Amino acid sequence: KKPSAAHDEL
Amino acid sequence: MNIFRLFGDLSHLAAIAILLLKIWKTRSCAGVSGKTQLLFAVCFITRYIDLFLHFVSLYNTEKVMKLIYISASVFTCYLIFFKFKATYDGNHDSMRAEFLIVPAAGLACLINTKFDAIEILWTFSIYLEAVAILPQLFLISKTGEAETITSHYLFAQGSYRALYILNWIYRYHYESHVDTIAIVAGVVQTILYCDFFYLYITKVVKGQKIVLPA
Repeated sequence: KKPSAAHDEL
Repeated sequence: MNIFRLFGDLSHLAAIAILLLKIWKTRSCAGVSGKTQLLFAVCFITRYIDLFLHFVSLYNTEKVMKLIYISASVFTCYLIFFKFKATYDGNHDSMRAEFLIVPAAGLACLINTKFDAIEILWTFSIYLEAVAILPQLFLISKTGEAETITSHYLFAQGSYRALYILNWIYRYHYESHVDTIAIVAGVVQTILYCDFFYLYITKVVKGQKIVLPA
């Protein structure tokens, strides 16, 4: 599973 | 966006609003840990630092939410340490915040996704948020009780990250998205609330007040 590049959560 | 993250963010907003209302209406911050609120303000500023670096027009709700979190937490600290300073229970708010900030900063330098300034700040913010509620829980254990409104604040604050865990499970399953650092810290953060959740559900829901030791 790919780790998220940008943190897209608050 | 999924239902868990939506309700998580709404629960977080509710917590911030409940605390502000409690302090503003009762004109008192008795039973509220100023240190926890300071740590939350630091978390928001270090996590949303991009808002200050390259200001982007408020074209989406996320930017607005970030600004709301930062301004509300700073305003809450202003109420506690300035406007209603006389009601601040400094004697019981005695957990050393440095014991939380320094390890979080150190760990952020050791365990992170990428060793660059913004990423380290984000990681520090995530680790700090996981333990930021400890001074508040410590204060309640020292005073031996929590006002009902403060219990509601804590329940909303704890539920927000618990809902985020469901969001991460959802995103893992449907979007094969994984943010390990946020997940591990979020689980630790939620575990810290377990004792309180038990008291809240067994007492506050029945209209009783939380008195420690239970």
